[in-house]
Amino acid sequence: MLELRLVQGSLLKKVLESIKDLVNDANFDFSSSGFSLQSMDSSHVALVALLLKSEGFEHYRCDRNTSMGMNLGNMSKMLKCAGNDDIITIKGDDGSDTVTFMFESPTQDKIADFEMKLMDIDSEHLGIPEAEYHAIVKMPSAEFARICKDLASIGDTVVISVTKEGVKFSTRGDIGTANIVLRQNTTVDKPEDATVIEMNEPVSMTFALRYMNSFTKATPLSNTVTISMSPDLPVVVEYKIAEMGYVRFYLAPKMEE
Amino acid sequence: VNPQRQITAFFSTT
Repeated sequence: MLELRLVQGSLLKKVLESIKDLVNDANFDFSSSGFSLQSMDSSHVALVALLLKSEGFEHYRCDRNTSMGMNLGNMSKMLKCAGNDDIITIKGDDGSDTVTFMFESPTQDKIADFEMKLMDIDSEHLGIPEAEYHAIVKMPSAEFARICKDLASIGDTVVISVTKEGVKFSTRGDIGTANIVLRQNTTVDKPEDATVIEMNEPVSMTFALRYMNSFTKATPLSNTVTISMSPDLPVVVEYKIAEMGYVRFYLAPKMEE
Repeated sequence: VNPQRQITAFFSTT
């Protein structure tokens, strides 16, 4: 028996919107402490890891660990039928080949249930070791999205370099080059507007902008994004989900020329 | 063009 009631149902809608274009199908792993998902994109270049802890739910019941394979496109279609203010409940029964999403309007005058077919997904689970990163940049998520979008109109790859001067995003393409430098800026009215650079050692790595732009679909989940880099490790682009968990995107670097 | 590496080159299957 599985029953998860999320008062802020829009969070789940936003989570799906942030990952559905990157990953087609994924296993949702439910346990008593929350649910998680880990999946690579079809070309095995990026990996998404999602965690939503049970504390974030108004009601959370998971009698035993269970894994449900879902097509994220289909799940997104169903969740789009929930209003932004709706309470969303996920329900499942042991051994069932379906999952039910229940949507309740805030005033309880409209209740809908959508039953979705589950699927068997044969997916690899990767071990992600704890790492000490050379540099961790925390910045406004909207600014990061803007930079990725702007650079993608010039080139296909971005070089992200962190030095004590700041963080530099560079690209080059047929029409020319672009460099955007952000300096550490903590003298802002709101903490979420700050750019904070923690650097142990300078680092410079190259990534495909197509993936970075896909990650920025998680921007509505969080005002800030954290970018963690070490040479010869995938970059981690993390969007924290308030009080509940995170969506993390891992992207393998390009080889340096 | 910089060749793209894969995630599986960094993280192993559990």
